[in-house]
Amino acid sequence: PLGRAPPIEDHDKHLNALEMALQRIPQPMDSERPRSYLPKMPCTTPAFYPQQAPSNSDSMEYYLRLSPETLFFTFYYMEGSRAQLIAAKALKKLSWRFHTKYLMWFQRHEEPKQITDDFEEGTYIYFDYEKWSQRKKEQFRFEYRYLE
Amino acid sequence: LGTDLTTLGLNLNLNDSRRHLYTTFGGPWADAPCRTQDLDAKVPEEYLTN
Amino acid sequence: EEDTPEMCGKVETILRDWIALCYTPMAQKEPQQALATMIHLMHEQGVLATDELITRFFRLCTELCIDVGYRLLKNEPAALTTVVRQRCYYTLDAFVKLTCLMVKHSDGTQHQTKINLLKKVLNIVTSVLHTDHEVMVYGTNGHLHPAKIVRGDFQAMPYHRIIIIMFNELTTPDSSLEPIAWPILEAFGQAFFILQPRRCPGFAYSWLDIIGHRNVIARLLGDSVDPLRTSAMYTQLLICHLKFLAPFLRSLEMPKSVHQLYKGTLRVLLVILHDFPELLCEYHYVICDTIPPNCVQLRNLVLSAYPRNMRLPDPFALTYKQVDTIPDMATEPKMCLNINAIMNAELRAQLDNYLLTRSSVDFLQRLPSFLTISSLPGNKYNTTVVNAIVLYVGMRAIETVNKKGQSVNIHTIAHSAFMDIFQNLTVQLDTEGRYLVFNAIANQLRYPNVHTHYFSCVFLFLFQHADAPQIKEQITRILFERLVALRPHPWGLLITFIELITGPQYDFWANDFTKCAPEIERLFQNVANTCV
Repeated sequence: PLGRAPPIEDHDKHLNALEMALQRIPQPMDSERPRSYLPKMPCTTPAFYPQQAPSNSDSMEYYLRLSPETLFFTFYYMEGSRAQLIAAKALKKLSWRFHTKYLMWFQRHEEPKQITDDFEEGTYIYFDYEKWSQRKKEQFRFEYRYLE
Repeated sequence: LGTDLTTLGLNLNLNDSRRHLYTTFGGPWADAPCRTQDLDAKVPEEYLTN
Repeated sequence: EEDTPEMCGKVETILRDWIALCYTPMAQKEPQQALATMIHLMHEQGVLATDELITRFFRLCTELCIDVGYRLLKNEPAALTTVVRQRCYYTLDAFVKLTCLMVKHSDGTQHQTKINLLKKVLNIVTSVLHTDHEVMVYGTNGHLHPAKIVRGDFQAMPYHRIIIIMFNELTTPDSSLEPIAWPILEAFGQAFFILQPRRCPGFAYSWLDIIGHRNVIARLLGDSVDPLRTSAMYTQLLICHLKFLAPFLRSLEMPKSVHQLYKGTLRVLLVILHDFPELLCEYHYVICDTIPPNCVQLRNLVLSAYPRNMRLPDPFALTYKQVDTIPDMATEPKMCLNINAIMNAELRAQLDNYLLTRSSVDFLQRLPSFLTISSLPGNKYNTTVVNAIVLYVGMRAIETVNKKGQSVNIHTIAHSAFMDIFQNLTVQLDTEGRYLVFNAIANQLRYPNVHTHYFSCVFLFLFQHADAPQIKEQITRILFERLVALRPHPWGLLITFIELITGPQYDFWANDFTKCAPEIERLFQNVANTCV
């Protein structure tokens, strides 16, 4: 009901500047920490792919439904993120334990043959991040000083 | 008549109204909230394996 | 003074050495040690000898980093954008890291030294940006050294990166910075203010990206060290942004660039409404003062806010009599506003005199002149003064009712000096002026509180006692256009409109304007069906 207002003094200047700036609108990565080991590479996916994460994907319940390998990927390749934290918690719930010297996750394959105050020894499954597979290690001594 | 504000990509889930939107807000140009892997978290130093 | 080639060379060497050092595992594990190495080098090179040299050092560093960004981004093909941007970040992040370490570890526990250094760096970054912006966007070339490369269009990204990464780094909880947490935020707030869109429109998208960043919202509103000051600062920044956007929205100029900025603004405000509604509650007056009258949904967004601990009664399940008895309807809303400062002293004095004595009819006749600024249609009145008079008179009216030991209702607010003001303005002003007055009244229809109650009664009273049908039509229009817009809708707006269309004393449906066109009639029926 008031009709159009007359343009302000710097109107055209501001609009031109805005039009130019629209070509270079900020990207999400501009305010994110860079990841040198696996740089993010945005890809356009087909429209029928889900374009958003599921709404409950920020929960422990969701992560507990993921396979251990997915959890390992999240742990090693999403460092310093909330995803890594939840993946680590989920792995612990699945009885995996992080070895702070070898930087690998271990799980008892059977009840340890020996348990002391300082270590336990027996057969373990561990996830080898270099070979990217689970492997078995017999007569392994897991020193508790390296237990995360 | 304005914009349907439920189409701006913010999770306005009324059942979860106690959760803050800002913690996962992807910014004014994002069509969706941040994914879990995009959110920085303080992790134990040993987790920084790379 | 011009920068000497020697100085430029020293700074470049230092920056290169730092970049080579700061990404090594040693430096990442022992950053203070890495800093010590660099400080030693910088002392050797003499760049820290005086305050002037320190300033020059940081300015040359900034310009070097920006230059790197421009060179890399200049000819980027779209496919390499991610790679190119990451290469930019490599240099920018290193510079930010050096700066932040120097701020954190400078001069032991001398906190003022740290703040002074931060302010210096932010000053430098903002002035380099501003100069660059002036040259690149507007083509002026006041101070740029001729030897600098000609860059082409303004690139906001390097500045954006420096500012947001520096903010994240220096506002992360850190025991060494805790004593100066507020001065750090204040310094950044100043920098944001200097870079506001009205000063650097080419930086507008980056600016809103920064203000709307989850970490900025967290530090200023979420887990703030000084909530009173940080929320005031954040509101000020929102207002700066709205002041930039307002002329485009008011003149209905919505090319893609403005539309994108508007959409981003809606997102940020929606987050604030959801997570920090109290901010919009407490500052609604100053925010709405900035929003053009035709921005209905934007304004509704602000006015729909209500305190998180409040449960709103269902507006569709209440009678107005019940509304009168809601305890919250007698409560003063919390407002961060000095009511005595919202209009000039002379007008206030005359208004006070009339409200006290109710004797100067001459004042009532002259009142419109206080509001008028031009004869240009659409721009005749000072909206800020209109809003101020309406709120001021309303608040004084409520005070008076309460002093008499009464509660606000349609009978206690009638036939008073305060209602004279509203009725007089309604009758004396033209359509445009009346629209603004009614807008100002409708801006107080919010969550249950005494202002909502009072101004709801004012609308109902004015409607009931209007001599001319165009006054009833305009009141209806003001309410209706706010209701027909997409959600959200303020609670007070709903209860007022519901009462208007259902109260037999208003005889609403007998008015011709409800049937002036088939589409309007249908629209009214739809809204009425939703409301009743």
